[in-house]
Parts: sequence; C-alpha cells; structure tokens
Amino acid sequence: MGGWAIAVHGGAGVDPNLPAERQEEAKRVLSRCLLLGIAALRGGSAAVDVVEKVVRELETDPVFNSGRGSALTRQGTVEMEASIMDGRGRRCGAVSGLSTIKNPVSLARLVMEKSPHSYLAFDGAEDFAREQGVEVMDNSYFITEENVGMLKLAKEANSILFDYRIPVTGVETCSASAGSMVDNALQMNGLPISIYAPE
Amino acid sequence: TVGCVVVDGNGWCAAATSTGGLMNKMMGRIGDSPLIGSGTYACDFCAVSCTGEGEAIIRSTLARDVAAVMEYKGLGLQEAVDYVIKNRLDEGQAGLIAVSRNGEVAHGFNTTGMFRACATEDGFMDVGIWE
Repeated sequence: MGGWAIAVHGGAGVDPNLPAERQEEAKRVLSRCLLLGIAALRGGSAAVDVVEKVVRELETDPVFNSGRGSALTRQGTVEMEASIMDGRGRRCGAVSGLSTIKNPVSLARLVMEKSPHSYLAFDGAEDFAREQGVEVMDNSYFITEENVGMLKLAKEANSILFDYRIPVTGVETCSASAGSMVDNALQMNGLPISIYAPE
Repeated sequence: TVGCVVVDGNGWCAAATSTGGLMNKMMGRIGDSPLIGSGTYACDFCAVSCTGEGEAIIRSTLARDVAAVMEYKGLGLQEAVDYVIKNRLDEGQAGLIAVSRNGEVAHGFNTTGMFRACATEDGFMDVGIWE
C-alpha cells in the first residue's frame, strides 16, 4: 500500500485570459479545500468521508460553479447535480435537478446510504431531501450577481455567435476581451469558451 | 464542476463530483457529473472525477475507462489517464483527476487548463491551472 493521496478540481476549459487575481483566488480555494482533506486523512478518516467533506467545502464557495454560484439554465434557474462513489463495495449515489439543496454531494451520499436506489432526480430528489432533513436554501443563495451577468453574456453570444459581434461587457469577470475571444476561437458546445463560468 | 478523489490510509478509493452544469443549459439537461462511470467512478483500482464538456464525457464513459484500462490493459494510473484523454474523447474537451489504491495521483486534460490541486502522504503537493 502506498499511503493516502488526494486530488481536487474546480473545472476544466479555463479561459486563457482569466485575470491573474481570479487565478489566485481559485488557487486559494483549491489549496484550502486540499488542506481540509489532508487534515482529515491524517486523522484517519475514510476516503468516502473525505471526498464528501471536501466537495461540500467547494460547493459552499462561489468561486466555482457548483452549489453557491451555480451555473444557470436558460431560464435563469438552478439545476444542480452531484454524485459520490465508494470504491469499497462499489456503492454509489447520485442526484440531479436540485434547486434548493445546499450541498448536493451530501444528498447523493444519502441516496447511496439511506435509499434503495442509486440515482434520484428533480422532484423525487427534493422530496427525498426533505424526508432526510438536509439543509435547504432559498434560491437566491445559489444565484450570484456574477452568474446572472454571465448568463446574459451567454445568451447574447448565442444569438450573435455567427457574426462575431462578441459582447465586451463582462471583461471584469472571467470573460475575455472581444478581440481575444475571436483570436482564440476556442469553443465548447458551440459557444466561445469565455462565456462559461470557470469550468 | 468541482470534484475530489481520495485513497485513504487503508487503500480504499472514493470519488465525488458536484456541478451546476453549463451556463445557459436547457432545462432538464443532465451532465456527466451524476452519471456513475462517466463523470465519477471508484473501485478497487482507482477513483476518478471528470470535468468539462459533459456530453463528450458521457459518450466516452471517461471515468470508468480509466479503471478499465488499468484493470484490463495493465496500465499505471497516469498512463491510463493519458490514454483515455487521448483516445476516448474524440473532439470533446475535458479533464479529470484520479488516485490509485497505491497512493498515486494523476490528472489529464485537453482543454486550455484545469483548476486542480493534489497531495500525497510522502509530502508531494501541487496546485495548478495550466499545462
């Protein structure tokens, strides 16, 4: 056996023009969460307990797009999803379509441990969450001002994608400048990569 | 998307992934994160959490494939990660983190960057974004 090890991520597909301060902010959150996991492992915690603890912390920080600061649907609503898997026995739990659950990963764990199922979604998942007494939040907790702005940009880009009139607003967030977006021409799912939250 | 993979002092692996999905997604869209075997997987060999273009990750069953090539092809963890990033994503853009039961950590991505951090019991620690 080689001892414990841990890795965390906060998303891929990063805008190459992400401002330095946003990069540092993301690294600070990652480091904090990593240290939280390291402390738990040094204390002898089980792997499944550590991944839940660390992801809860990441969900609570709006820097990344899960939980608080969640990405938004076209309608401006939140539909969060999460899963957890314990390699010991290949047990797993998953949830989708959550709009009020503060920590989706913990509900996924409850699906794994307290339900006869592997995956619950939308109303069924929300009902199960209430049965289990998990912490719920008002919708405004998840929807940040920044993400509302990014949704607006995404919608605008979607409608003007083909004539390259990329909006210049939002440069102060993680979006790139208009010129660099055109120059880089990096796209994901047909949209300029800069439109996406740090993902 | 956020995720964490861990192998504990007893050699047991676990993975967790959580996300709000893609900005401007259609109502009802399911991504790879909650799909066991696609965005998240853990077994006796390793634990994997993925991020990026969910539709591509789903098509490639990316997380499970890391474990599968370790089990059936006999690859090491980083080799397995490199293999699936290169050979399973087609033109999709994604990244992943992984740990093995032997206490190794690995990551891979074909995107511009990936927010990630890792540490091992022997004192190695790394935090990065770009290649």
